[in-house]
Amino acid sequence: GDSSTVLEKSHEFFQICDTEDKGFVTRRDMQRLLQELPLSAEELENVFDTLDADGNGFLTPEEFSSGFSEFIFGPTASAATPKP
Amino acid sequence: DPNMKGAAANEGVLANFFNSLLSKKTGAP
Repeated sequence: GDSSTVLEKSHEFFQICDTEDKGFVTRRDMQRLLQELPLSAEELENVFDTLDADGNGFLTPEEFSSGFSEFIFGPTASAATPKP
Repeated sequence: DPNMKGAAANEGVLANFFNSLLSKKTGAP
């Protein structure tokens, strides 16, 4: 169904960020995307901070897909995973 | 409300980010 497609896409995008296949994405990984995406370093920082819900400096696949779902479905769609 | 503005700005940046990834994957010229 649609939701599995979103998960798949989210996974694909996560892999683009996690080039070393660590299982998480750091700020450093994010800055690597400077060469690949038309975003500034500041914007990439912003994206990282927005996605890193618990602010521990690591983006997990869950945090990443939660952010992606919000982008696709809107903020209300993530009501199933409430934030503190 | 400055907080609302910040959230809106972040959403825009997030949309920008995912849109860029989407066009990267679809191989837009």
